[in-house]
Amino acid sequence: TYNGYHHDEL
Amino acid sequence: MNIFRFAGDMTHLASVLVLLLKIHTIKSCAGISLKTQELYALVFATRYLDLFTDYISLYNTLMKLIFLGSSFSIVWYIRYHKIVRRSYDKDQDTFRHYFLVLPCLLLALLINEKFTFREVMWTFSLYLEAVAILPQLVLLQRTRNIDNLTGQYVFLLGAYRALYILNWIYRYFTEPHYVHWITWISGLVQTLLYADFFYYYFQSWKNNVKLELPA
Repeated sequence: TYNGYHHDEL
Repeated sequence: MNIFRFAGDMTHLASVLVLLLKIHTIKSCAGISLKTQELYALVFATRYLDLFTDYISLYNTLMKLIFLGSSFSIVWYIRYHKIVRRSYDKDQDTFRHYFLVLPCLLLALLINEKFTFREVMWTFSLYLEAVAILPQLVLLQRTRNIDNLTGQYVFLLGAYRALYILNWIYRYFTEPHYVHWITWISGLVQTLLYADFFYYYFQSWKNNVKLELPA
């Protein structure tokens, strides 16, 4: 994950 | 990435391109709600805050730039382009869209996955996108003859989120721990708001008649 940020959708 | 999500992104891209095509080629925004376009610009601005901080993939970054660029340029065209702005029907596009922004922000502060600035902004963008189409749907009901491009634009915009729902179902069954209730519920509400439009759009396509929404 990206420093806790896990939104990989548009 | 799965086929449903890719199809959803392509449908979303197509909706934006149809709208840009309409505005850029025939220099008209007749039947298009500026308020919905402004809400969408705000949706992308608050959802893609991680554009420069988190690199997910070239595809992801590219699409974010396209959606940001197109939504803001569409707002610019309708507001400031000397020819396009003349076809904007501000007397009909009267939905008080500011009344949508605040409740979505308050709800995002209350119901979110993590109480951080970026996560609240991301959640706000989800709630706002769910209702962003309302000014456009209201305008369509007031605009008697809906031109093909406008009808196609709204149809594609609704279809993209319906495809995303299939993507979420697919990811739920294929990826462990993939659970995002907030995304799923706001995406479902968003798609349901198009339900009656889809019905009349399908009827007009089946009977080969002009698309008209009942007042």
